[in-house]
Amino acid sequence: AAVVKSKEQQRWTYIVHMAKSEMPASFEHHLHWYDSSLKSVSDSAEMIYTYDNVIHGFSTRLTAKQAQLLESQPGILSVLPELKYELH
Amino acid sequence: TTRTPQFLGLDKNPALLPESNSESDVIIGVLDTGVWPESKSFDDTGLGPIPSSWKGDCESGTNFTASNCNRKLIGARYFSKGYEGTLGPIDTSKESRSPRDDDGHGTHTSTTAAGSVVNDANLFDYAKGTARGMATRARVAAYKVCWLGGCFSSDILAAMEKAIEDNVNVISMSLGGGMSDYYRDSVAIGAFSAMEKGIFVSCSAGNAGPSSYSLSNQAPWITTVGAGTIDRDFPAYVSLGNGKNFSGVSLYKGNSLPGKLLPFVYAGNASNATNGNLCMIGTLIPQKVAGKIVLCDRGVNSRVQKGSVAKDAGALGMVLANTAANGEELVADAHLLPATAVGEKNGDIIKSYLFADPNPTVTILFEGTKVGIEPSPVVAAFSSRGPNSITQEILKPDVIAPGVNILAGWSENVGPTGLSIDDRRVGFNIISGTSMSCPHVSGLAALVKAEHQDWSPAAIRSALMTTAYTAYKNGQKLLDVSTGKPATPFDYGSGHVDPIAALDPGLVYDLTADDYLNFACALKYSAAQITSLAGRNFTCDASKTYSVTDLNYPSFSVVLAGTGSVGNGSTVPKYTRTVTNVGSPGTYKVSISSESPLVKIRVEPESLSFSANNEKKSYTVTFTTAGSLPSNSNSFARLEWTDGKHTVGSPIAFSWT
Repeated sequence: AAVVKSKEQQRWTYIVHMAKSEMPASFEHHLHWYDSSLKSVSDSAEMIYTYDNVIHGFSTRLTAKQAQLLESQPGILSVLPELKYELH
Repeated sequence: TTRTPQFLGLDKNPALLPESNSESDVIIGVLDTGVWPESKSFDDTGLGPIPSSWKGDCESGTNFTASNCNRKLIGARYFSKGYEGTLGPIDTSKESRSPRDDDGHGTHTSTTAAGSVVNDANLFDYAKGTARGMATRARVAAYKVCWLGGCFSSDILAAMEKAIEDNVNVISMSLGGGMSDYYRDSVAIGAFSAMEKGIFVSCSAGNAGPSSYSLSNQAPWITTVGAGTIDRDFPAYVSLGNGKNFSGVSLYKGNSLPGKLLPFVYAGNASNATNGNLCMIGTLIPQKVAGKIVLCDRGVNSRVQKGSVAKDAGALGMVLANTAANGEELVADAHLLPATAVGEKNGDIIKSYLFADPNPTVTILFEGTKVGIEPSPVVAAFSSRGPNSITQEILKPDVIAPGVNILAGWSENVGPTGLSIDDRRVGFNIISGTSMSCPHVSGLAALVKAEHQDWSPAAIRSALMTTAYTAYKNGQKLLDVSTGKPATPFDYGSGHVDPIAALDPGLVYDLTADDYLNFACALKYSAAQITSLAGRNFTCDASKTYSVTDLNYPSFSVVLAGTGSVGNGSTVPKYTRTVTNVGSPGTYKVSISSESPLVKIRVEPESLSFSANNEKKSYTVTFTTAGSLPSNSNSFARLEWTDGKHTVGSPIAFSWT
């Protein structure tokens, strides 16, 4: 049970793609919207990077369950797990 | 690099190259392991002020300050938050939390793309000559995204974001990972955004060859670069006790072997491990190896580590034998002990001698650097191969460029082998990989960009592809070192780059961001997937029929139904292509050469006349099958338009599925 619990609490990095055009009018700035979306699944998670040119979104560390929950929120396009690339 | 500028013809006809002022306005962003700013290749003598378009920065950190940048190395940033989030804080006793390159790879790639001219460059006297990047006057911006523990997608995406903001013109990425759909791949996503802003993105094809379907970075908005050899070698002969000699290669410099034959042992017979032949750490029995030359088989661990293992066990030297995976490809290394690498055939003969002779003996004779080696280029065995595993209708790689035994700048925080026990320090190192071919193309793209500042990334790539060559001067087809036989477009794409020809391609196949989004529609991407990829909304027209074959790509990959499949003996859809005249007015005529009588190729019209610059003309290609081949069969053809001065070539690959 402890192992299962520990696995459930394990955090991974995810890249969260946001549909900026779907930002509710109640938010003045998209960063506030990103933060609010993130806080809806985790009180403690912080944004690692925010992205404005290559995508609209941010990267953060979440549990798998939190990532799944975030992906179901309105305005979220995708929550992609971090990938490791290697030099050629 | 030394030799590759000559091999590519950059030393001839300087009048054909772009003016230095326009070249020095081009900024190449290199995402890699950072930069060693003290490299002579970053000398900024003679360069004018930093381009006014530049918005970047020179960030400080461990052993790196803003004063490390100059008018050549104009930017340096590092991206470690994703890496540190996963693996914990960087141990600054092991790697620099700054743009400083502790590995060497990033310095090698950035100096290859745009290093300044350095006289008398060499590695232990090997490959001696004047080193220079492909675009000697272009500016370099280094974005460190790769660390001891790897390169993380959140950091790569952040670096691409900054490179775009900083206003680079070319992005060079000698890294890859996996074969995800484009909308899940951070490199493809970042490259899309860069492309949309007019930035040319070149990426390495990967080193997973010679297996098929082994490519990385296959998105059509990326220029995917495979690797070939150049006409230079570093011979080091294996001389056996039976009087026979076998050619090999080496970059060893140090204490010589005794001038006599030494006892020779096969690593597999000097180990208790089942994989003892591979000379893995701790597997050689010192009592069976000490004072001898040991033969190790290539594979699994690094080539230089095998040498280190042999040395630690007391061996005096090493012969490194290729296996079937590498065939006859010889990659030279700056081993820590006298060592040479031999091909599979020679390796097998040497092993036969080892097993047959009760007292085998051997020595190694080092011959230095030889140039003028023919045939060259040959496709490197390690270079990843098509077909494209994500979208088979897009032929990849796009081109090959020099990627074997390339000398370029290096970090002085690490020895030439990269091993922690290697305490030698060098300003230049010789290494191999598609990592090395990619920045060649990045630098050449910078030259084309300098000459044609208004060209899109697709037009620049088209110029590099349609002018690439697929045959040697004697007319024989380029060879694949892994088979010794003629290579195919799945190995070299459109061929080996010819930069001088690329500066004046005659016609180009242009593409816009919307063309690629139509391509995404053809892939049946959902609206969310398209928005993830492009960072903006794009609506596929429900009334329109999209096809991946509609993409105005400079090469063709035609997928046909194999024996027993639906569609035998049929006509596959027409391929329409539009070419833009970027030369003088003229008439181009088409020619087709094909190795398959089973596919009839018809081009309409057969001639295209242009009366003005930037005039566009379309043509269609119809492929009619007269029969089929078994599934997984391939055949190849070539389509060329020529006006007598320019030849605009496109490879055609047929795959029966």
